[in-house]
Amino acid sequence: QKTFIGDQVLEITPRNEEQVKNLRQLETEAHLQLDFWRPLRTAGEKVHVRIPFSRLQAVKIFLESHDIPYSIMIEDVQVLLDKENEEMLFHRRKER
Amino acid sequence: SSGFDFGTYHTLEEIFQEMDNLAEQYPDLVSKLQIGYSFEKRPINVLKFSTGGNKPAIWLDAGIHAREWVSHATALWTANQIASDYGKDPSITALLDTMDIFLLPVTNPDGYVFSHTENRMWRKTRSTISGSLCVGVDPNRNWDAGFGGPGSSDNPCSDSYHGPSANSEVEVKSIVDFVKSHGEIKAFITLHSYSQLLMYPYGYKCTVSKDFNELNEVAQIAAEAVTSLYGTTYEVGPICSIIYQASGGSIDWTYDYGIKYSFAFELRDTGHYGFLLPVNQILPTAEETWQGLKKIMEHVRDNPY
Repeated sequence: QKTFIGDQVLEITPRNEEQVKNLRQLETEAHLQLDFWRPLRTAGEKVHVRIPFSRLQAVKIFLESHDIPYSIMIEDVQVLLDKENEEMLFHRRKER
Repeated sequence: SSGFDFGTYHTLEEIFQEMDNLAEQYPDLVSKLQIGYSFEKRPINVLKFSTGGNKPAIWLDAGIHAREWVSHATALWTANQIASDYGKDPSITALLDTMDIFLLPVTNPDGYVFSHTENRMWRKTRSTISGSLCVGVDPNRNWDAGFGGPGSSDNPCSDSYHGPSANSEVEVKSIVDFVKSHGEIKAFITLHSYSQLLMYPYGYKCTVSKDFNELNEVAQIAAEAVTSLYGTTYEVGPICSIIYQASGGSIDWTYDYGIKYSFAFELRDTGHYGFLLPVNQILPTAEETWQGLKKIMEHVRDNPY
């Protein structure tokens, strides 16, 4: 099973069209393997992006250097997945 | 009576088993039919709710995007609700005395299994494309509605890859064939997650549909009903203006095909979990969605065309 250890989901809110343009540029960089959970639309609207652990530093530096505001929405995707698995197992035992 | 827990996520086998259980538990109302096979030869199973005869029908589907697990879970809860409400809830009873309901809880079974066993973040089908190492097509970019246009990708490695041709995905074609052969589908509602939206056509173009006013009014009423239970707020509008331009989507095809009441739900994520909505939010999500679904279905029932 693919793991998502250390992957984060960032909530990014571009302030203006220039920042939207910067994010569009980021979106086209295939090597970053960004997974846009909530798509990029216009300035002022939130974008949710899952970023692999290995690309986190590069993306954060990009955002900070362009002064694009962001916050961490999910600290570690794998932690949530492990919890999801545990909950499924718990409920399965309960059903039996 | 099967002891099935609607408040958790389940594997495909467990979902199929529960569909059989529902058909067994309500033999005069519920039956299971297979409308095709997925790319990896899994059955595409639909629940039919019918009080007999061939009536005009409402179509509901969920999980065309594999990782949106709360939509599958909501669909299954909804199936149980429809069955148990018939004969008790006057609104559902009147609906099923007038119309049939078809419900497809797992539209993309290969993707769903893959999301359980290999990659929880999988969205697409699992079809292979000659000449590409990448697998899968976004089945909600594969319908014959502005196919290949803006908001879909021609890169097989993209999560929004539209596929080699419209209806190339057997999961899509099976539904298209079913809708065409049935001939009396009057509403088509698809469940996605997660950004609390209730949308109607169009997505492949940014012009309003000829039924904009009516669809908007119904959607507003439905969204208010959703909010009434737990305060979850929904945004309402055409796909193009409230998400982005997206070509090849299911409800655009159904609408252009003549199914006026075509809607897409993006279910809740009030807690910022995205596609990883905790299991304790499944039941509230299903319950509130049901309020909205009922409003749409009642409108369809009361406004034949």
